[in-house]
Amino acid sequence: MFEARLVEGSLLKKVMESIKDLLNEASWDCSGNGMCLQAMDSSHVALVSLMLKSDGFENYRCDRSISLGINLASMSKILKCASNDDIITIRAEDDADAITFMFESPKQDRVSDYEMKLMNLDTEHLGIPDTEYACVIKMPSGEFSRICRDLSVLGDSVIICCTKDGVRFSAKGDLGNGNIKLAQSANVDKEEEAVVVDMREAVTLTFSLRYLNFFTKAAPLSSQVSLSMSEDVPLMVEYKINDKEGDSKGYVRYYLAPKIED
Amino acid sequence: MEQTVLTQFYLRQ
Repeated sequence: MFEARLVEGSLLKKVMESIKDLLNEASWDCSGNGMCLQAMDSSHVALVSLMLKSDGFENYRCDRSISLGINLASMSKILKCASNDDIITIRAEDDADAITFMFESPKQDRVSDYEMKLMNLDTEHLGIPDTEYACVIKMPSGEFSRICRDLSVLGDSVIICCTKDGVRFSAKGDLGNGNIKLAQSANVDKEEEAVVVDMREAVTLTFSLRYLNFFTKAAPLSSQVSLSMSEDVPLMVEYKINDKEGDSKGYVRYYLAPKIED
Repeated sequence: MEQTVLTQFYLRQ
């Protein structure tokens, strides 16, 4: 038996919005540690690695590890039937061919449940080694969304150049070119508004803006995003999943393969 | 520029 109850159900709705445009289907691997999902997009350019920690749920029961194969568009549609302030419970029997979602209103005067068929998925996992990245850039998630959106006007790719002076995002195309430079924040009252660069080595890499724009769908989960880069390895973009109190409930990480010279 | 894929960097498990 698997059962997980999340009082701040809107977090699960936001998690689904952050992955449904990138992935068609994926397995939720449920264990005593929590619910994990790792899947690549169909072209194998980007990967999502997502964790919802068991102690982030108000109730969490997982008698034995199970893998729930899910059509993510279907799950997203069902979660749209939950109100933003609903409590969401996910339930699946061992060896079941369906998963149940229960939505309770805060006053418990409206309870709905939806059963969804599970899929048999042949999932392919990638081993991602723990990496010491040459640069880790932390910035407001809204700022990163804006940069990716604005530079998409100019081209398909962004060059991210991280040096000790700050970070420069550049794009060029038929109509011209654009650059956005962010300096490290000197004094910031609010931590979530800071730009912080932790750099061991300067790095310049090129990435597809189309995929970065998919990743920014996770911005509602977190006020900050971190970009971790090293030469000639995929970019890692991480949004921490925090509840209203700011406690960590897990993360959404995206990996994106760089573009290289032909 | 050429788009690489993740399997050029990470091994399948």
